[in-house]
Amino acid sequence: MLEAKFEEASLFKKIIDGFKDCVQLVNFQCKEDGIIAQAVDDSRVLLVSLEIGIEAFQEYRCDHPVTLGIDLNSLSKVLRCGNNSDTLTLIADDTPDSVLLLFEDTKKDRIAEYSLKLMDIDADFLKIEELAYDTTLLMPSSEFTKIVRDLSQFSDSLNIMITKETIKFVADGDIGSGSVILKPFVNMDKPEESIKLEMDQPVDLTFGSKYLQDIVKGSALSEKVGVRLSSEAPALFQFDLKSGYLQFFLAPKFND
Amino acid sequence: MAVQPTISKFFKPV
Repeated sequence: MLEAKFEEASLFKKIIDGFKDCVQLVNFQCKEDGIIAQAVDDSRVLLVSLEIGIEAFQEYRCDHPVTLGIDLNSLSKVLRCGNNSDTLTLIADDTPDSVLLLFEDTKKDRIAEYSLKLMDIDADFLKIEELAYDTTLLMPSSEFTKIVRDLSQFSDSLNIMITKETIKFVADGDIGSGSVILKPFVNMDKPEESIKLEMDQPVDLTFGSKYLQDIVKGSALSEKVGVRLSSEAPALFQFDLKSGYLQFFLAPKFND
Repeated sequence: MAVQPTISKFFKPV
């Protein structure tokens, strides 16, 4: 039996909105210690990895591991039926063919219940090993989103260059070019606006703008985005939850 | 020509 209650439906909505545009069919693996999910986009380039720890829930109970194969388009339709401030409880039995979504507005004594049919999704679960990174950047997710959206207008590739003192984003395309340069700094009054940089090696990497535009949709989940870069491995873009995270892995383009 | 590697180049199924 699974019973997973979010204090506010808006959290689960933000999680699903964070990756529903790049993947559609997702197996949610529910276990004693929370819910995890993985999915790769149709072009097999972008890997999404989600972990919702039990601390992110108001109440959580999962007696037996259960996998919920869900079409995110269908799930989004159900999530739109609930109000953001409702509590949301996911309920499934041990061998489910559907999952129940229960929205409760405790102030009005309003209860809405929806059943979503599950799917048998044939997808590999990938082993994500801890990788060695050359550079780790922690910056406001809103700032990162703006840079990606602004520069993506110029080119289908976005270049990220990091040296000890400077973070530089560059796009060069048919209509012209653009660049944004940032410096690490600490804002004591508003720590969430700080930019923190840890650099072992400078990096100069090129990413597909299309994929970065998918990644920044996770920004609603967290004020900060962690960006870990390496010339040898896929970059990791991470949005932290109160307990857990939404991660995107995207390999840089390389010159053939 | 810049090439975009797929994720299977780096991560293998469990």
